[in-house]
Amino acid sequence: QYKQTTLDSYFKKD
Amino acid sequence: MFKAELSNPNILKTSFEAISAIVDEIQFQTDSEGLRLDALDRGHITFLHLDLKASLFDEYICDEPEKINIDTDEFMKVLKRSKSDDRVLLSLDEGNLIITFEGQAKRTFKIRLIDMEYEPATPPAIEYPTEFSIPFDLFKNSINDIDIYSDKVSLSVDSEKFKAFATGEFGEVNIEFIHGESVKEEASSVFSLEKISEMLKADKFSDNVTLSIGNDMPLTLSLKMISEEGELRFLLAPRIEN
Repeated sequence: QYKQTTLDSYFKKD
Repeated sequence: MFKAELSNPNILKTSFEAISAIVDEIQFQTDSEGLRLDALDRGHITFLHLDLKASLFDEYICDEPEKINIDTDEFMKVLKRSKSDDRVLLSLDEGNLIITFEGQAKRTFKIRLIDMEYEPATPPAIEYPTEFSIPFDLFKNSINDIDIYSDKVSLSVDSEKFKAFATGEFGEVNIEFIHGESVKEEASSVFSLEKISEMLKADKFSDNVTLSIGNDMPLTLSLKMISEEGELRFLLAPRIEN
């Protein structure tokens, strides 16, 4: 089964 | 003062066919360099970036940077009323974006500016193992082929070929295209077909699509005008195996 991921980890601020 | 004039409405129209399918509201940011927008959808699955350089416009005036917040459906409704040979003028008054179509008649529409719920996201820089271009029509056709079988598609690339693959209850489909580009690594990820289809609504922006694929990484899909005066770029989060 596949689950949809989000982009949240790519938008994390340092 | 902000004023931008285009000799036809097609770039805006095709861009917002996709943008209005993905996000409800956007913020145009204008300055002397041109007009830009960055937006992330509510589910944080698709990010989009539009960049239209000042030189793309027949006339472009922007004395000081402006932030123009609008509802994308309302803007699309107006753009749909344009004719392909209309000139388009964008300007602002107190509280409205003014869109004027000049053709047989001069037609002026106003859209109320809105308060944004979210600040526009800044595009992340992602390092990819691959980047290659394929014809837009070929990619769109592949997605339509896949749609017979599945709601998701596996996109992969190696040094020779770009491949799209899907399997479903009643069969499977495999598309291969020799890309002729310099790709040194192999990469493969799975994506929602529906989300890719939303991006491909911008089908008159560019004849080619540039794709960047990694392994279980977001897809970057970029449409660039030949003149490099305009770019519409998307980032799509992958589906990954549980």
